[in-house]
Amino acid sequence: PESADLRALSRQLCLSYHRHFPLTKSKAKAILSGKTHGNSPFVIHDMKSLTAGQYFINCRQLPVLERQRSVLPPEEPAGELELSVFRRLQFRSAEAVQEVTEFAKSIPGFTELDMNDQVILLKYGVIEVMTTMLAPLMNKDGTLFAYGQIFMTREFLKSLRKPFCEMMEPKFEFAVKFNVLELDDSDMALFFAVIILSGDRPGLVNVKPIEDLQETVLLALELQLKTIHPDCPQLFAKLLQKMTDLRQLVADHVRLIHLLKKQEVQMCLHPLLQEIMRDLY
Amino acid sequence: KEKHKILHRLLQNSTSPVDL
Repeated sequence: PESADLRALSRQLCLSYHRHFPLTKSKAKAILSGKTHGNSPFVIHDMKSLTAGQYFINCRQLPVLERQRSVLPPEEPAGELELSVFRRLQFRSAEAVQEVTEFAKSIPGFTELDMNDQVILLKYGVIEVMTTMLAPLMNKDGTLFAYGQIFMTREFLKSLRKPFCEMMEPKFEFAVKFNVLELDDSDMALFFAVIILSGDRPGLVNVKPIEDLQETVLLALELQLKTIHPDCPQLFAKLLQKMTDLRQLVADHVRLIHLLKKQEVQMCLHPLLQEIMRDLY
Repeated sequence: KEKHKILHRLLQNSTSPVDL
């Protein structure tokens, strides 16, 4: 493809990234660096602030309704702190799966792929994309949550009882390293598309068209990184290496969720997440 | 297809919100 076509593809995916994801890297960066002019997130660092923060989240659901989301978190049943945090996290995750799906559909050529292959690409790619999407929301001290309205500290998450305390720590470790790459919104958009279009997922029937699409996105990503980050010639290679780390991270995450399902009597996994994680690794 | 019916629905239906 001509470089003009590749640039057009980058622009298109970046637009789609802004359209489908409520908290982009640039927005998260502004919040985390305190550049939002008096609109800083509510900090959750202990049980007391968690209780206050939950009320705070409920009070600020308006932007969600404005985006015509019909699904709101269910009324919080009384229960253990850890399970309550987990319920909120998985509700947001299910919403994020929908956002990633809409993003995938906007990748040129994706919806023309075999329908079962589209399902497999999403099933395997969605948690990798979501984990990567989490990185800009994090710094070494904590993570943004609830569309950037909440900042939950890493120490608080680590203080939850086992195995809940083990859930976020590997994501922080990944995020701190990933954020060093200093990608911008358009780089992120292309990287997500590369992850989704992985032709080596188990069970794919028609691999060739997937690989062809990925090849084009990879060319666009390489060109873009060379143009935007000329001072870092290794960036493209470094970014591709992250895909290996992501697979391991997701495999560990899924193992942990399966363990939780066995151990926690009260835990109920969201049907969409259940569907994705069943027989995945 | 039955095993991934919500994903199928998400992929096929772009406008109406999916009842989860």
